[in-house]
Amino acid sequence: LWPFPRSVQMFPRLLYISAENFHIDHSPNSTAGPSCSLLQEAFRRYYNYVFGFYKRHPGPAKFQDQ
Amino acid sequence: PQLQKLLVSINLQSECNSFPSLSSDESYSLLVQEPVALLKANRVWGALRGLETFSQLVYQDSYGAFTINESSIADSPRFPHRGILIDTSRHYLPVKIILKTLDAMAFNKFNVLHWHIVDDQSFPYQSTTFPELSNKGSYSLSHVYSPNDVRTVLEYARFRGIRVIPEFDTPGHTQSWGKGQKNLLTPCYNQKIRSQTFGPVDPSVNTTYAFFDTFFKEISSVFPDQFIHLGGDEVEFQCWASNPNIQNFMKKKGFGNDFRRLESFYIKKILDIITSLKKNSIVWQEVFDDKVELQPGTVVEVWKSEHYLNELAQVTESGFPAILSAPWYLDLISYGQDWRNYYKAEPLNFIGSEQQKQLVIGGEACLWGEYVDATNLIPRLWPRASAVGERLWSPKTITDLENAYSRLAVHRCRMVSRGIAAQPLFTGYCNYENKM
Repeated sequence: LWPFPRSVQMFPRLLYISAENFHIDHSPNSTAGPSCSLLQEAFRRYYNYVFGFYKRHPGPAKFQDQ
Repeated sequence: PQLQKLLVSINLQSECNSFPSLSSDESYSLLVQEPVALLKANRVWGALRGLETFSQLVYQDSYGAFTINESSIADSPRFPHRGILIDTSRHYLPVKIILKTLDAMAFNKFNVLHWHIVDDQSFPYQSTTFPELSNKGSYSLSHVYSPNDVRTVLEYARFRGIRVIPEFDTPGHTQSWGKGQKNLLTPCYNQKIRSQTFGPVDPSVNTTYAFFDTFFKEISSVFPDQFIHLGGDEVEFQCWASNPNIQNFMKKKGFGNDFRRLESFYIKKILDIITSLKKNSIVWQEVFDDKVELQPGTVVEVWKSEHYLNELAQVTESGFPAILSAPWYLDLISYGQDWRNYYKAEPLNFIGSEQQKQLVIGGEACLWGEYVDATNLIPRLWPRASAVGERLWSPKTITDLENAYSRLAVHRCRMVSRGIAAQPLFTGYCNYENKM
């Protein structure tokens, strides 16, 4: 992590995340909702930062027949 | 076990449609557990910082699967003012590069863009009230920041929780202003004959203050931040001393031959204009050193490398808030791992009371524009500025250089994978390089 947070506890248990089945969303208790474009845009941005590089480089380019 | 969701909860009024400020709450907590992770913050600003942290926790294992450890994080910044200074006068920077810099700032939890927008060399800020300033003072008619460009930068920054503080340095560093605003600068004399050169702003005429009153009215409505940086450094007295009108004015005011008193007179008037606009000022340290009468709450920026800790002690002893940039002049380059020196600089290592130390509100990494344009700004800033970022965000106890090296090397690779051409720290590699 950079910059290092004030307090961090890391546990050994690993969780897997798949790009297809992961969402960033507002909690029902939040005072902000989908009308908050600042957060909506941040959700989109950070989803892309987490998965974007993978999606941009999924493998060798496929050429069409012709 | 899978992580399916990250839920973000804002507890208080979100401030979603506001601009960030010095007192913005950036604290957050993050709990990662199966199947839903929870990010809690009082305001959107904390949520932005927490999203960055969450994104850093996710990594790809050796099979390429995305993985995260169960974890619990509580976080808040050590200092509320964590800035990067860019200089768009000595070299123009395209808006695209400024936006990229804002992205990189968000990756490092910086929250202030100190935009040194004009200087001696050029005046790219397009003023709606005084369009001739950029028409005549910019490098070319296309090397300007239009009102639309400025709005783009402000909104892009707001979406990342970053304040934009413009600097309009006076009375020195104003050569470019003189081209578009007649009679603003002091005409210089050579042995009582008027030369074709001009010195600092002419502090002896009322038209100067009428101009600045109108100009700063515009600036205070264009830039939403509470603070405007007024500069005030490196004022040359030679031209003032040569000018007979200034000499008479000095006599009339009883300043003798002390041009620091003239400078103080001028800056006090400018500070009063800013106060009348209900804004606060930031000034470079000379304004404090030259004993200008400052309004309470004026922030003093300590930039001179000699005895900067003593200077911080003096500024805070006088009751003024301070920001530190002296140890973080990133335009200075050297061979080797200079990030370590930036990392080791501790802003509160001066002798002073707890109250004094609380007046140090943060710091700024400065990248001046000599030798820096769009081709090398990003690699010169990052990851060197990251070292400053951690010093200003993380607790005082986070100082271990070896540990920092390992984390910063990974962080640098992360920045590169996100499109920031950050320079390598030393030797090594990034995981994704075989896929590029």
